[in-house]
Amino acid sequence: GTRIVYERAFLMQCRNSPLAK
Amino acid sequence: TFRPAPKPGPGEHPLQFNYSIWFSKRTPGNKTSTTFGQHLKFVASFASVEQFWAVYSHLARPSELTGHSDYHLFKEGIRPMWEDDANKLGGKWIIRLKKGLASRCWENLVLAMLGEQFVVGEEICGAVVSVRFQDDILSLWNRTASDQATTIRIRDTLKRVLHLPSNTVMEYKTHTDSLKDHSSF
Repeated sequence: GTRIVYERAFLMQCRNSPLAK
Repeated sequence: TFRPAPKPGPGEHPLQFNYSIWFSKRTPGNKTSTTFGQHLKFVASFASVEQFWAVYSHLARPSELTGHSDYHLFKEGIRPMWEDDANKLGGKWIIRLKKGLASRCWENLVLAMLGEQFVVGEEICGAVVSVRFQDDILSLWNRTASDQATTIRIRDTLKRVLHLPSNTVMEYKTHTDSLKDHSSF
């Protein structure tokens, strides 16, 4: 099946999301 | 006590695998009185990128830890010990780091693992950062120590994502060998 792949830059961006608090 | 990862909420980005973080600290003098497993403290499990950051942001960075401390970040369901079925036939890449590099390199390693950058199927089990008095140590555990194509691929990805100083030594060790020379824990 499809693997869920994330680049570092995207993961860093998610850090600032209100959902990540 | 272990708690499974919550389901990713609306708007969250699910990870390929759920993960758990464990913490251990060895206090001087009790090395022989308790086993490794009893030192291991479950911190949290997570299933999405956002859940990961919520946990990670509340943890002390490796450079802020004192003494003989380890973070273990493993796929949910794999205990961070060689006895676990997923680790029995496995091994790990070991990277020794000069003081001052551990926090940044650990974060790079964790993000590469969660983001599925290693592209070795189900081979990755987890990662450990070990804070010691002299150097700090990163290790990345995989299932099948005898699978050389996989271990080489993991090494090459580690080099790419960690941005290590060129003189950094990387060593691969099977868990069986670590047990034999008592170097594991």
